[in-house]
Amino acid sequence: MNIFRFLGDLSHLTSILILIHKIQTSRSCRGISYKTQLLYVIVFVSRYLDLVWTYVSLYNSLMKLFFISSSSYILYLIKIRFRPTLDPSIDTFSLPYLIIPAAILSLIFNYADEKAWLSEVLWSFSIYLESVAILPQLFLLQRTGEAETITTHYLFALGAYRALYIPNWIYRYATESFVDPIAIISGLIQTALYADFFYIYFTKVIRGQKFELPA
Amino acid sequence: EKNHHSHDEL
Repeated sequence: MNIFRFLGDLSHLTSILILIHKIQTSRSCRGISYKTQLLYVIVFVSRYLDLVWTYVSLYNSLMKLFFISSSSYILYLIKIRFRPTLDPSIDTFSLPYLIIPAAILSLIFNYADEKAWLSEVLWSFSIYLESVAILPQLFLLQRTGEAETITTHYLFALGAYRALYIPNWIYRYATESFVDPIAIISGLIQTALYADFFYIYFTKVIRGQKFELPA
Repeated sequence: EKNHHSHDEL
């Protein structure tokens, strides 16, 4: 564990707490993509179910439990509790375009060996799917052209999580010769998808302005 | 050298 990874995980955890806070205080899931949240549940379940048969550390297991349960809870809030506030007409990104390529890639590029096939394929699937899971949310943002400030804080914390993993990988390569090409390449793509968002967040939201996309 | 199969990252 190094500082970058720890801050990344903390940022990830914070993003989820911000999102739950936003939905509960506004009693609305306006501006939130159900499809992106559904993808995160798929990502977390396919990657973190290994907590049943793999033990890394107490920290690792607790975080996995947190991510599976909190993302499921968010899905419940959106789909059941505050369902009337959901507007499916703007959340139109097609999920098969993301899930099918991620599934195919995971069958081709994975770390499977004779001992572990399914768990390794599921792991790489979750990594590929995570790297693009934010797209329905960014697409929704693009369509509405603006966002509540709290939603932009959520997106910033979520993007910062994977961005912080990049110095972590550099650090791990330098100190333990650890290289995970699947995670690194997907992580770079995932972070790059936030480039536009980060730009507007830093130039507008941080200065107290409303998040609005240029017309 | 640690291998990537350990998946110790979140």
